[in-house]
Amino acid sequence: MFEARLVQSAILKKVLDAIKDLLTEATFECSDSGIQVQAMDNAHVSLVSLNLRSDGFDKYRCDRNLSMGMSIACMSKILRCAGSEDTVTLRALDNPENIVFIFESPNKEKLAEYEMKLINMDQEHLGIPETSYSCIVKMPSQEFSRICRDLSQFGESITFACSKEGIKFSASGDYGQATIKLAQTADADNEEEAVSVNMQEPVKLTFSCRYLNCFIKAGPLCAQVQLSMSNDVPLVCEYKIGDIGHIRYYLAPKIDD
Amino acid sequence: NHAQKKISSFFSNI
Repeated sequence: MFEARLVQSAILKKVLDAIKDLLTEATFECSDSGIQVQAMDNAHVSLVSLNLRSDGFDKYRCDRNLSMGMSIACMSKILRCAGSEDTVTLRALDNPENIVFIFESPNKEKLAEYEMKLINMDQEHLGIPETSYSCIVKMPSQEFSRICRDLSQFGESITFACSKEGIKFSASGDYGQATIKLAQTADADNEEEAVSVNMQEPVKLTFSCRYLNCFIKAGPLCAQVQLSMSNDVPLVCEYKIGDIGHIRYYLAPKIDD
Repeated sequence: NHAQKKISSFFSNI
């Protein structure tokens, strides 16, 4: 038996919003420690790693490890049926062909159940080594979203250049060039608004706007985003999910032809 | 011009 309950279904809705543009289907690995998803987009340019710890759920039971292949589009449709104040419970048997989503209204007067067929998936699992990065930048997620959206108008990719002074984002295209520089914030009174730059070595990397604009869909999950960068390796773009876990996006850089 | 690398070229299959 697998059962996981979250009082705030809104968290799960936001998680689905954060992956539905990148992934068509994904395997949810459920164990005693929680739920994990690792999946690449169809073009194998980016990778999503989602971790929801069992202790972050209001109720969690997983008698044996389960790998459940799910259609992200279908799951997203189901979660759109949850009221914003509803509680959500995920339930599956030990050898499941289906997973059930149960939504309960706060006054318990409405109970909705949606059963979704699981899918068999051949999945590739990638080993992601623990890495120490040359630059780690933390900034407001709204600001990062804004920068990605604004610069996407000027080119297909954005160059991230991080130095002691701060981080510079730039894009260029047929119409000209756009640059946005962010300096580390001086006072850290408001943690949510802070920009922090931890630099060991300067980095300069170029990334596709298309993928960055998918990652920023996770913005509503967390006030801050963390960007981890080293030259010539994938960007890690991480959003915390409350006290329950995190979503990490890995994006392969573009290289000079 | 930039060429897009694949994410799988950075990580090993397990």
